[in-house]
Amino acid sequence: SSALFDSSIEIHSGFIHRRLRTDEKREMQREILSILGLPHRPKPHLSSGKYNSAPLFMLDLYNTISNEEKNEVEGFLDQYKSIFTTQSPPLASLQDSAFLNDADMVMSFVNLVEYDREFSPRRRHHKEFKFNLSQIPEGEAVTASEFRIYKDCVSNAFKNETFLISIYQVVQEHKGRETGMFLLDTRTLWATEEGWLEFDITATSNLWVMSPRHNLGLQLSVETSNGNSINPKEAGLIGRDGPHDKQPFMVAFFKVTKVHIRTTR
Amino acid sequence: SAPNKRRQQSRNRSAQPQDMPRNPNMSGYNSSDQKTACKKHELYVSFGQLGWQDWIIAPEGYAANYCAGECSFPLNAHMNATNHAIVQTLVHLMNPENVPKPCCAPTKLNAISVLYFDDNSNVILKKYKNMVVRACGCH
Repeated sequence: SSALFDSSIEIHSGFIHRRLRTDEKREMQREILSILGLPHRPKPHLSSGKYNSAPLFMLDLYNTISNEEKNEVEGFLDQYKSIFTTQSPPLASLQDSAFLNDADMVMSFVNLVEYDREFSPRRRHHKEFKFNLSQIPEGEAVTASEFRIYKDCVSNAFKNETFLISIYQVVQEHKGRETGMFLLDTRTLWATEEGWLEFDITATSNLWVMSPRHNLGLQLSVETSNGNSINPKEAGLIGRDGPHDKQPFMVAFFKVTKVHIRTTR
Repeated sequence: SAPNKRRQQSRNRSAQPQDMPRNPNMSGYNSSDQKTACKKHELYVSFGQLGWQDWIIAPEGYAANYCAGECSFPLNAHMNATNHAIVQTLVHLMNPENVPKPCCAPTKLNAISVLYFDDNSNVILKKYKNMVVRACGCH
């Protein structure tokens, strides 16, 4: 049977079916891509990306909205199953489900920062995160956006300690001068707490989509209850060198503001 | 206006293309009518067989389906026939050379969600409206 026509259908439909020629198959692939709103077939670099936290989170959302098609999905996702079944509790929160109901598109973004930079002594423990929001399809508006980072339980010297975790938007960068930052969200947590932390970065994401040159990334800092700045790793926050399924990422929920009209041929 | 004989005939034709009669003898349609009547046909678009499993995470494919078959008189025996389809049939009967029969087309469409990677290995979950034919009818 061809890629598009199931051989079992051939007998019942009363239509004469045949295998598609290569050029016809390519043409059909092009048409389906066009329906999906894609100019070409994406070619992701997935050395370890398939098992990262972002695809797993998105799969969680997908399963939430695709209960009807559950049977179809299960067969295809054997490769994800072993990892996915170990995810407990689910990655997506109730708030995410609420955002999801209102969204036409959800997109996760991988952190593009590969190496730690040297910051000023005052901010030497800050961690930097960058996301590429420049390729959002036209007519999509951000309705909600979160930065998500996983926190492990800390059972060392900080056992009975609380941490103040702060997320900043980088607004200005000058060589040799202090970086300009804007505080977006904070969270106070016990050292023993464990799970995904969600920080609201909706306004910042909107700015980055509308004006990509303002996208200078985010910075994260951790302070103890007596105001000492510590390395986020000491507070149990998982960074680039942590497990793939606990990598920090960003997720944005979009609503269509313009109707996508396919070009007439 | 249709002659009485024809009206009587149309009353006997009670089969609906969407639901095949359990007992073929109960239907006014003969076997060729059943084969050609406007109805929903199954067609599965497999992303896996298209060789797209490296970038489409889910679903494996979708039951796209399609509508095919003849929309011929009497249309009122057909489920979901529009008023326009009836008018179109009448005009076709009066001028078969120039006016085609009404079209067998979707009357009810459903959405699907697709989860896929983009070029930057970001993941997109998008809802696509009107992707799956749930019901067909004459337009």
